[in-house]
Amino acid sequence: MDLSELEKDNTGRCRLSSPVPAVCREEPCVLGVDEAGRGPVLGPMVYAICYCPQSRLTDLEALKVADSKTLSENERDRLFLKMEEDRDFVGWALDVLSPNLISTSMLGRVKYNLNSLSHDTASGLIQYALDQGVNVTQVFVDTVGLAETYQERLQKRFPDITVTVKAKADALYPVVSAASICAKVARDQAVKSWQFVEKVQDLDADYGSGYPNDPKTKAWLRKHVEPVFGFPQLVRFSWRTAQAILEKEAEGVTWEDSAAEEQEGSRKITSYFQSEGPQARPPHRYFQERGLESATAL
Amino acid sequence: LRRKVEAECLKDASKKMKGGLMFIKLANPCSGEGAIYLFSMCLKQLFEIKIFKEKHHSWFINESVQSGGLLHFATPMDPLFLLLHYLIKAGKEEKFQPLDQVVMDDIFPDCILLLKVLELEKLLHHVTDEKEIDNKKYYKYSKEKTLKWLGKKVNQTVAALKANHVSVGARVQSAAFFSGDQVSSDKEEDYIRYAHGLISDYIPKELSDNLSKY
Amino acid sequence: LLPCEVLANRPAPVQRFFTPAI
Repeated sequence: MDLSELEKDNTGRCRLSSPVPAVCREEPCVLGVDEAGRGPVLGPMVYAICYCPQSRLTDLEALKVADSKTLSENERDRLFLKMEEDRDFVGWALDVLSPNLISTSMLGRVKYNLNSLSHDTASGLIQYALDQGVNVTQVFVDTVGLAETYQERLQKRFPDITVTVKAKADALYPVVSAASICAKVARDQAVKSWQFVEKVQDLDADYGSGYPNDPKTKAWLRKHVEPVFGFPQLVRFSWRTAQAILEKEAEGVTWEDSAAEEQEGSRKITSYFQSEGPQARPPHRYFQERGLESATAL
Repeated sequence: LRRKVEAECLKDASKKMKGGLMFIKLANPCSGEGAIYLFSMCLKQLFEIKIFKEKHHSWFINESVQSGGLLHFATPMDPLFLLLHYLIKAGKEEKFQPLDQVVMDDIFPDCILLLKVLELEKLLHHVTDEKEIDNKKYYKYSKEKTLKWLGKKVNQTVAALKANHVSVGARVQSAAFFSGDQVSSDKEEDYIRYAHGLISDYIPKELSDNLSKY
Repeated sequence: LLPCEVLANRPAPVQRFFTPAI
């Protein structure tokens, strides 16, 4: 899988896709959606779709794309290659969401939580397939959050398609399992070949699976936390695991709109009773508006 | 370990002496309290030091982080504002006096540097009456002349406020969030009031009130 | 000059982690 676009800039998001098989523009197609890397505290989260004509579902099943969770990494890579070979009837597309995008969405002033990000990414990929001219008639999605609400939302967005949202959809529908394989192959490769934009020395890439309870991952996080900059951008700063380490190991930072402001505001009331010098006139608004005051000491 | 970034000519002691740059403490002409100024011996010029001090800032200085994020500005300043402080005080004695007996201050002894500013005599014409006896000049503070001089300052400031599109109208929460078009709706009187207020940061309260009437 | 206050004066690997951009 060619992730060179991601390697160029791994702080945003990038879309990869296979060519659209001609048959998928003619015949009614089934499309599966799944993601990989939802839980880990580091590395990208990858959303993938995989689609093929209704009539070729048995061929897809013959590829043994059984429940991707039971497959090893090598088996997944091998299966992905086989799907690539069968590109005359199987198409795929994926969205790689970088850890930085995930963190900044979740920590932004206007919160954009992981579920919304996931739902929007999945809808975006289905729309992408339609825009590419794939004749999608059925969609199967592995659920994120409440299956009913998610299904309702997708059905509303795509009224001409039969949408099925189910938990463990990758074990039920081969086209979802195939999507899951694409997502996992992409994520494994992205994590393995991660280009650190931080020129971090003595960087060992031995961060384990990336799951918060993986001792290797926890050790790696503790080893690479930097008191002022936190972590390399491989890490999802919005993850509790990461925040817990930052709270312990990193310096505090205050922002203009940080909570501390309110607390400071309350102190201001008391300061009314401390006279600020008999006739100390405040500086003219020209200076106040620009945060300028006289220097009484260097 | 507090770190600072400063110009070479300030950092290196020898260069500093050569450039004749000295940080001095003088009486702030409005409050009378001590404030920091920069004096350049070779330019014979006085600079006011203002600090940009806003919450929630810090510096990256090379390979270090520095909390506070202060920024010091040196701005050329008309030394008459500081000399006025002494001339007004001496003026109360209602007699002509030599300058070196007027500009004296045991709290801020560096005030004598003000006597070295460029074209001092020309400056004094704006705010004093003078007499010459045996080639020695004697000065007495003139309120009329000073108000006239300050009137000119207000006009110059009004012109500068317009040229720099400074918003003088209804108070905005910060000049940074200002769209230029509203400036045009500001009235002349707003400019004069704003300019008077700005200059009043550099003169004693009583003179500010007289200037307001003037 | 940062739009936030890091509550410390200390060495920091600025070159490695901070790429100024306009």
